[in-house]
Amino acid sequence: VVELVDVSKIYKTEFYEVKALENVNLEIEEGDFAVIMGPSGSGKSTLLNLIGCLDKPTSGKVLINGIETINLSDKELTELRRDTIGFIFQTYNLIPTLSALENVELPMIFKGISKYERERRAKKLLGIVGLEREMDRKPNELSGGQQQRVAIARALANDPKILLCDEPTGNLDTKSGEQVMDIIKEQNEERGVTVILVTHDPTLAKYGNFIIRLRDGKIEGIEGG
Amino acid sequence: VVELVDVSKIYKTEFYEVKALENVNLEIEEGDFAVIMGPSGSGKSTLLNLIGCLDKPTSGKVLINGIETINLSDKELTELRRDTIGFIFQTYNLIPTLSALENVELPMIFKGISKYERERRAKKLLGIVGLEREMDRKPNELSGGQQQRVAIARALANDPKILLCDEPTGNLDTKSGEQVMDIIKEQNEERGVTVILVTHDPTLAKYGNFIIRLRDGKIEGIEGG
Ligand SMILES: Nc1ncnc2c1ncn2[C@@H]1O[C@H](COP(=O)(O)OP(=O)(O)OP(=O)(O)O)[C@@H](O)[C@H]1O
Ligand SMILES: Nc1ncnc2c1ncn2[C@@H]1O[C@H](COP(=O)(O)OP(=O)(O)OP(=O)(O)O)[C@@H](O)[C@H]1O
Ligand SMILES: [Mg+2]
Ligand SMILES: [Mg+2]
Repeated sequence: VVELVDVSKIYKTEFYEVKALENVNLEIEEGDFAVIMGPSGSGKSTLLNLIGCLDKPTSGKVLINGIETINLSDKELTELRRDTIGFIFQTYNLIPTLSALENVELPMIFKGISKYERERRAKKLLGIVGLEREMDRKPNELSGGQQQRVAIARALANDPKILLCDEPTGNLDTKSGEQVMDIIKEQNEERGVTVILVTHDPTLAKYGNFIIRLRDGKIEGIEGG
Repeated sequence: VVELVDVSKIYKTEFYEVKALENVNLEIEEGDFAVIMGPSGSGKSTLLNLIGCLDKPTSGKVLINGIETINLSDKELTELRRDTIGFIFQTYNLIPTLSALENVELPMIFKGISKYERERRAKKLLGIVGLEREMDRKPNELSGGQQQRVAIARALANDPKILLCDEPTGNLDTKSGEQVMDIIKEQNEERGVTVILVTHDPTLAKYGNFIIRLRDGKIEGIEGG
């Protein structure tokens, strides 16, 4: 369902070039639970951004469901991201002027879902991550871990087929972190959602059916899968 | 050096009230290495913000070096923060328009340190956190963990006597995390810096000489110390 063929990503500025990813080849099947690990700066978020069609590779091909993303129009890319992909960002990217509830509703608005249904669903998702009582608060009125949990609820808003998670438990205590991993695991096992999860936390490796190790923009090794 | 007497913090809005901290009593001696742990939303960042004089308690007293912070003028508070306290924020709070080097220089500018000395010192600190080659990049050109390491270098810029760390390794891989903890431990052991460190990561507890456990805004227990 996700395929990377000889993908490289180079960030260029007038002063320097950064090889964030180099000749990455990767195949992730539908229903897989892939865990991506590697040192800080090794290219994990870049890899996830390419798979999530938030950025284009400098060279090589990214294919989602067999279609090369380079061939998709901006409109088609937007639909793909909206309907198929759920993204939990390393920096949450919540809208500061919207409440937790409204942040979770946002992806559903773009999908044309009714106000009544949006609120019902958003409340349910916030309840699942333990934030029902905080739903009317804005992000800056929430703790770091609470913001992270809103971001997780939002990623699930449109029932994604592919769930991309960038350090989803970085700001959570062990208990909340386990609750979040259970939610993600359930999506994978019960609903067949393909999960691609980036983490530094070695204890999360066990959730995946295979592990991809990145170092300096290259795949160092793949275990399982 | 840090004392909290019956401290409470209530966040009020027109719609609701949140008891973030309730009757917290705490004494931290000079040279201590205090580790604060607790679930997401338990009040850790709030506690650190009060100690760092970034916010005032709703009731109770915060004393730094025996002086009640409530009695300090804004000017005195600014000097205290600038000269005595180094703060590693949970969300880094880097200036997006400044390079990594300039972000680390910033606290030194307020202290009137010469350009030459500022640059020398900032480069040294970025070198210590392994970011010398990235010093001219802006925050959005750095990975999450790299941004976190810039925030750590910046907190050390003015040789603080008290180092407040809010999840300093949340976005770092094990190796980078250990390097950062070694830096912080060295500040404590070699330079007698008082360290107050908030973390979810139980493996960091061993660095401290005592552990404060928070739950729902109250101190649940104190071990060691
Ligand atoms: N916009 C950008 N411009 C320039 N360089 C960038 C940019 N974004 C990332 N980089 C660089 O690309 C490399 C990979 O970054 P990436 O964010 O993918 O790493 P990461 O593995 O997610 O790191 P972390 O674990 O710290 O989040 C890093 O060296 C980083 O400095
Ligand atoms: N500005 C604010 N307005 C209203 N409530 C707030 C505000 N900041 C924090 N809170 C609430 O106060 C409580 C404590 O927040 P705090 O950020 O101190 O928790 P924390 O222990 O640091 O959490 P985390 O581990 O998730 O970072 C939480 O319930 C949070 O929702
Ligand atoms: Mg990253
Ligand atoms: Mg916090």
